[in-house]
Amino acid sequence: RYIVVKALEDGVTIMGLTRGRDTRSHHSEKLDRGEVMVAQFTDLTAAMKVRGRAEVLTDVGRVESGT
Amino acid sequence: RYIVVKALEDGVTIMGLTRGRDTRSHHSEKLDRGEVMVAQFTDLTAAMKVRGRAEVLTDVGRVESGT
Amino acid sequence: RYIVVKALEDGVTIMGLTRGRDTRSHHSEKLDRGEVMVAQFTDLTAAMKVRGRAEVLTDVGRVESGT
Amino acid sequence: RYIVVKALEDGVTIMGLTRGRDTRSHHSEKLDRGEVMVAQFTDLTAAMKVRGRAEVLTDVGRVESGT
Amino acid sequence: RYIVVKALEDGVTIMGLTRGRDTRSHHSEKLDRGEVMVAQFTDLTAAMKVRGRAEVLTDVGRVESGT
Amino acid sequence: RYIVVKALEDGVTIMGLTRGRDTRSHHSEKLDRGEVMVAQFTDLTAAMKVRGRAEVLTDVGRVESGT
Amino acid sequence: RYIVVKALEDGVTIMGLTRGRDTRSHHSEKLDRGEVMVAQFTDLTAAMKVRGRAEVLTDVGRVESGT
Amino acid sequence: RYIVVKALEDGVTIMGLTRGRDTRSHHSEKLDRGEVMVAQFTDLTAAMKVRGRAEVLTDVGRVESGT
Amino acid sequence: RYIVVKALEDGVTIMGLTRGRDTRSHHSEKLDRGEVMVAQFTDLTAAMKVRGRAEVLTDVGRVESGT
Amino acid sequence: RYIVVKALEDGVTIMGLTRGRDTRSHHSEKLDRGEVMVAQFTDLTAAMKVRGRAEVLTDVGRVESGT
Amino acid sequence: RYIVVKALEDGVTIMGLTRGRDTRSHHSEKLDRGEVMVAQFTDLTAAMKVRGRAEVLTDVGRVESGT
Ligand SMILES: N[C@@H](Cc1c[nH]c2ccccc12)C(=O)O
Ligand SMILES: N[C@@H](Cc1c[nH]c2ccccc12)C(=O)O
Ligand SMILES: N[C@@H](Cc1c[nH]c2ccccc12)C(=O)O
Ligand SMILES: N[C@@H](Cc1c[nH]c2ccccc12)C(=O)O
Ligand SMILES: N[C@@H](Cc1c[nH]c2ccccc12)C(=O)O
Ligand SMILES: N[C@@H](Cc1c[nH]c2ccccc12)C(=O)O
Ligand SMILES: N[C@@H](Cc1c[nH]c2ccccc12)C(=O)O
Ligand SMILES: N[C@@H](Cc1c[nH]c2ccccc12)C(=O)O
Ligand SMILES: N[C@@H](Cc1c[nH]c2ccccc12)C(=O)O
Ligand SMILES: N[C@@H](Cc1c[nH]c2ccccc12)C(=O)O
Ligand SMILES: N[C@@H](Cc1c[nH]c2ccccc12)C(=O)O
Repeated sequence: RYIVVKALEDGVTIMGLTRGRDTRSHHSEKLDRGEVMVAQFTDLTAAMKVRGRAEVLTDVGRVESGT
Repeated sequence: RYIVVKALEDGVTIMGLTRGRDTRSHHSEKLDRGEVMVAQFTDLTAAMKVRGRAEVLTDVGRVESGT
Repeated sequence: RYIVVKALEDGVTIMGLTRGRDTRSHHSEKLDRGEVMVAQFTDLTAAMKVRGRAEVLTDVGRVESGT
Repeated sequence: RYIVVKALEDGVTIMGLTRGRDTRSHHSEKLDRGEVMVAQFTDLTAAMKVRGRAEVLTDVGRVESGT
Repeated sequence: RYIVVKALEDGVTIMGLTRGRDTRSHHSEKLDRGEVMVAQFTDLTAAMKVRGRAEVLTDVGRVESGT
Repeated sequence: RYIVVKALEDGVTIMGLTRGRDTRSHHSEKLDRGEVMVAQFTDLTAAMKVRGRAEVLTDVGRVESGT
Repeated sequence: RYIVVKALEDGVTIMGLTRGRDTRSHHSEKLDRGEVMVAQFTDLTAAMKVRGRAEVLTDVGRVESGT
Repeated sequence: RYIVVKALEDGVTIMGLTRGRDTRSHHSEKLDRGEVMVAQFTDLTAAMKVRGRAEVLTDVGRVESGT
Repeated sequence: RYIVVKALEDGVTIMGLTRGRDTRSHHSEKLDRGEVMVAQFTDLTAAMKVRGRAEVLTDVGRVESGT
Repeated sequence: RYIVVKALEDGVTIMGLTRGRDTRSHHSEKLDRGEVMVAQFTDLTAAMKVRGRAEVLTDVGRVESGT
Repeated sequence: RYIVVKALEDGVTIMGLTRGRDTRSHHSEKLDRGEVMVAQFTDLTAAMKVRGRAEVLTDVGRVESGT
């Protein structure tokens, strides 16, 4: 399963949060305006956080992040 | 399976509650306004609690948390 | 599989009932107005009971608990 | 697979009937008006019976029990 | 997989018929008017018979038994 | 997988035909008017035959047997 | 997976054709007008042939056999 | 998975083509007008060919063979 | 999974291309006008090519080959 | 899973790109106008590239390649 | 599972990001205007990034990358 994030501004970040006992960020991908990231849930990534203005498409619906 | 939470105000919290005999919070993620978290159910997380004003999207429907 | 409960008043409780020979409450989560809980069925939890005024969303439909 | 029962009056009962050679009630849960129970089929429970006035939601449709 | 039976009169019976070489009734559940039974197919039950006036809901459609 | 048969007259019969090298009737269930039978395909039953006037509901559609 | 055949005249036949190297008829079931047969594909039956006027319902659509 | 072929004229043929290194016809079934054949893909049959005027129903759509 | 090809002219060819390191044609089936071929993907066939005017039906849509 | 490519001009190419550590083209199939290729993802092919004017049908939608 | 990318300008890049502890680009495919790439998630590729103006089709929706 994956999500799609399209940056609507520069400096959007998608953080991957670890699976297991610890919940920390293992990676933070920076997207500039117009860039699209398609990111799966994996053995490593059990949660994700999106900061900045972006379109976020998922199986359970679409939201716009940012203000 | 995962849910999507978009914070509509600062200080929204998503708590992960443990799977198994005990039901305690193993992690509390704080979201500021506009931030989006996409969080799976895992071997560790069997329930989640959302506090604060947020859009919560799930397979069984969408609700708005907070007052 | 999980359900979503959004408390419409303070003091809503979601009880997890045990799987197996015995049917007793292993945990009772209290929700204040506006709080949202997303709770799975697990090896431990084979039934749930909701008390108080709340929106309950499930795969088989939506009901409002409470009076 | 589970069903949802919302009690429309006090004293609604949901009986779990045993799986296997014998068909007897292993548990009878009492619900007061407004309470909602979400109950799975399990290794123990192969049938359920609802008495009293209640909304019963299932994968194969919705009925109202009671008179 | 299960069916739902809502008794529309007193004395409705739901018979479970055995799986395997023999086809006999292993159990006959009696329902009074308004009572609802939700009954699975199991290792024991490969067919069911409903007598009396009742609403019968299944994956392949809904019928009313009785005359 | 199962079918539903509702007898529209007395003396409706549902025959279970054997799985395997031989195709013979291993059981013939008689239904009187209004009775409903819900019958699975099993290790024993690979085909069924319905005689008499009845509503027959299946995954692939509904027919009325009889004349 | 199964098909449903409802005979619209007397003497309708449903032949089961063998699975494997050989394709021969292992059984021919005769249906009189109004009789309904529900027949699975099995380890033995990999194809079926219907002769005579009948309604044939399948997962991929409905046809009327015969002339 | 199977297909349905209804012959719209006499002498329609359904050829089963072999699975594996070789692609040859292992069987050719002749259908007369009005006859219906329901034929699976099997360990032996990886392709089929229909000659003559017939209705061909499949999971991916319906065509009429012949001219 | 399979595709359906109906030849709209004589001399339509359906080539099966090999699975694995090599991509060559292992078989080329010729269809005359009106003939229908139903062809699976197999351990041997990982791609197919259609030449000539034909209706090509697949899970992902329908196209007409040829000019 | 497979895609369908219909060449709308001569000289359309469908390249299969390797699965694994390396991403190189293992095969480039040339299509002339009107030819249709149906190509699976395989142990060898984890990505494909289409050059030239063609209709490309996939599970996630349809696009036209080329200019 | 795969995505489809159609380049709407020259020099569109699709980067494959590694699965596992490290999140780095293992391959960057360049597409010129009109070229279409269909790219799976694999044991190697757990995320992808698209730069430049392109149509991006996925199971969770369609977006246009670039500005
Ligand atoms: N480490 C956590 C990450 C996580 C997933 N879902 C969550 C919900 C809330 C808090 C943390 C999480 C886990 O594996 O479960
Ligand atoms: N520890 C509990 C968490 C839980 C899941 N669903 C619940 C419903 C109610 C109360 C607790 C729970 C369990 O594993 O089952
Ligand atoms: N302990 C019971 C809990 C339960 C599930 N579904 C029920 C329905 C009715 C009563 C009890 C139950 C069981 O494992 O099955
Ligand atoms: N003990 C029975 C319970 C049951 C399930 N479905 C039924 C239908 C009718 C009567 C009893 C049942 C069984 O395991 O099968
Ligand atoms: N004992 C039979 C019960 C049964 C199931 N489906 C039927 C249809 C007709 C007659 C009997 C049956 C069996 O296991 O198969
Ligand atoms: N004994 C046959 C029963 C059967 C199933 N489908 C059929 C179709 C036609 C004739 C017989 C059958 C079998 O196991 O396959
Ligand atoms: N014996 C053949 C029966 C068959 C199935 N589908 C067919 C299509 C055409 C001809 C024969 C068949 C087989 O096992 O495959
Ligand atoms: N023997 C071939 C049969 C076949 C299936 N699909 C095809 C498409 C084209 C040509 C031949 C085939 C195989 O097993 O794969
Ligand atoms: N031999 C190739 C066949 C193939 C499948 N899909 C393709 C796409 C493009 C080129 C070749 C192919 C393989 O097994 O993968
Ligand atoms: N060799 C790569 C091929 C690939 C698949 N999806 C991709 C996306 C971008 C770049 C390369 C790829 C892999 O197995 O994963
Ligand atoms: N290496 C990471 C790649 C990844 C997948 N989804 C992500 C979301 C955010 C950041 C990185 C990722 C992983 O295997 O999980």
